[in-house]
Amino acid sequence: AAAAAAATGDEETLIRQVVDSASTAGGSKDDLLLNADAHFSSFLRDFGKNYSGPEEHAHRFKVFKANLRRARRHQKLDPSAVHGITKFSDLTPAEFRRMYLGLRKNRRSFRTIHDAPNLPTND
Amino acid sequence: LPSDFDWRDRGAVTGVKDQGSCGSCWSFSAAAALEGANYLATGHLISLSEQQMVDCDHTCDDSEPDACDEGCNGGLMTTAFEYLLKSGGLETEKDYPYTGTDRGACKFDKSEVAASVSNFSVVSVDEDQIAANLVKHGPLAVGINAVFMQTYIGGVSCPYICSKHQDHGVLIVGYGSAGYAPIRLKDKPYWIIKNSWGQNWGEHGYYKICKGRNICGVEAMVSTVSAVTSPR
Repeated sequence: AAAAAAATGDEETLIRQVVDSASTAGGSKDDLLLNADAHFSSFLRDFGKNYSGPEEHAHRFKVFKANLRRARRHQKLDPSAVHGITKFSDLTPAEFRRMYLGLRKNRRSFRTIHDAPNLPTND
Repeated sequence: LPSDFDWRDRGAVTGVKDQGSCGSCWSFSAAAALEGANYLATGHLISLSEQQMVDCDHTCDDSEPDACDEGCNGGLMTTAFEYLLKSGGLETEKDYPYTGTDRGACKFDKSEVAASVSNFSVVSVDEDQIAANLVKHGPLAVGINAVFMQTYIGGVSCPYICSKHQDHGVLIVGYGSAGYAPIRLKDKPYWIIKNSWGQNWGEHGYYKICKGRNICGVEAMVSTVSAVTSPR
């Protein structure tokens, strides 16, 4: 928690949940992992996913389970949001980046564009 | 500044769109910012074409010719605004619909321009200035690190640790003063962000992220655009 606070510069992050989180939104992620088979079936149905064959299906199930663990980690790091199964749950982080993210690294152009003038923010 | 503000309630935001499996978020962010600016300038909310930028905008960074807007391979909102200044503007979504691929030829027809950029600028890394520019000039194109967005379902995202390296283009449409943060035992302010992954992602296509600490780099790459009052 101290490392997290140092990284974010926010003293509030020193307050850390120490009790069991089973009753919170994040607590359901253990159930997700225990019932990964059933959740994968629901995921395929809900998002209309079809794979090319059993090998691809098995691979995607493996990725899906890894993403359930990832969602659980995100839930712990980001407790005020709800993390879980999304339509991207069968994609590896690299696939997700390649297919859905596309912001180029900001280089000189951003620095040479003129700054917006400061606006009054009181009254 | 108002404590809460949302351009969706004021008619400046079109419905959530879906970029599909194409890294064209930058064009959705730029088009959405111009949609808002055009609404403020003309009073008309018009859905604008992302595909035009995907097909036709190959603007490069002046200093690095290999850093260009490249359809599904990525781009930058500010270079897209430069393209819009030079080309004359954007056609409507209806006239130049989204296909989700960048394999087609550019079919831009200047006579069909529905919204034009008059100016654009960057906003300093200051939450009050971002909020003031949002309220005064309309929704803002921003970059964000999307690592927590792959698993996001709802609520106010406020991760303890998140890289500030932006890899996704989105749109700030408003802010709220009191998103509940149970672990901090207090309410936290947040930005309301329009994404381009369809309505079946996040909170009906929207993302909330806490405001004021440049979480995931959301306050470090902000640009505002203004529109010409009557392009056609």
